[in-house]
Amino acid sequence: LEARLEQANLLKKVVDAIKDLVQDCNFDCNDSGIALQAMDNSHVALVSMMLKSESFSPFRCDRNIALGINLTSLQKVLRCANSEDILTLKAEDAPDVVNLVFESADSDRLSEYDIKLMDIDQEHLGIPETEYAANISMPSAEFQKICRDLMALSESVAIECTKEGVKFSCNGDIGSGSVTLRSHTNVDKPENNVEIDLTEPVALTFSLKYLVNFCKASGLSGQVKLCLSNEVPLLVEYGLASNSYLRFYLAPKIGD
Amino acid sequence: KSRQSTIDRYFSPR
Repeated sequence: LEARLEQANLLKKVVDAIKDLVQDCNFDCNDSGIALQAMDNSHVALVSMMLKSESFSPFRCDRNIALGINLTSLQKVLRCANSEDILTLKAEDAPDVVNLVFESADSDRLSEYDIKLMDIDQEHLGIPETEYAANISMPSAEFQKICRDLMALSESVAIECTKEGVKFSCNGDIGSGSVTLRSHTNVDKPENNVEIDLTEPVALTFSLKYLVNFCKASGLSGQVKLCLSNEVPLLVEYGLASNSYLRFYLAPKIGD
Repeated sequence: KSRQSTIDRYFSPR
């Protein structure tokens, strides 16, 4: 494997966003790119990252390899990069280590680190292709604020999507609260758009603790996409350049 | 009262 990423910061942000959810992960490398799939310990949430080969320049992967990496170790090394550094990831066949080289774009500094790999026996889940009943795009900062605000009142949030809009509501010991968003187009700042694409009304309840955790990815993308269908996990997607993405799936809360 | 379901209830091992 040899993969050069223009922005070391991108991988750093991804790792920062997922490392409280999952600890040891396989980075599956093949000629289409670098993928990661992992559930949290309680099997409530699933992280799925895809960095397509087009996100790297150049990208070369001659044989499929799984790089088992502890994310705390990876985070430590990625913190050694300067924010504008270029990152090259390298691994040999049947590797013991993954090699990270940081290059400064405007100086001649070159730093190099090896991280020891681990054998991770990870269960891989098949995620079915789903036509969701509701697809919502909104500013990622807005979604983060809603989740944080409602978590002050309750452990759970009900997300209801109708043709009127999308309503986030909660009920707790001190009282209740709700935030409703309607479709909204801002021509000057498309990042502020709220788009709701609904084929049938949806109502589901989710744990706010996990949603707040997912929102650590807000720095990766100005917009977040929420996809919901009744009785299936919520998909929270942060789109990255070149069709790469960071996705989180969250199992709903269900009636007893 | 509601309880938390898990992901493996919806997505099966590949």
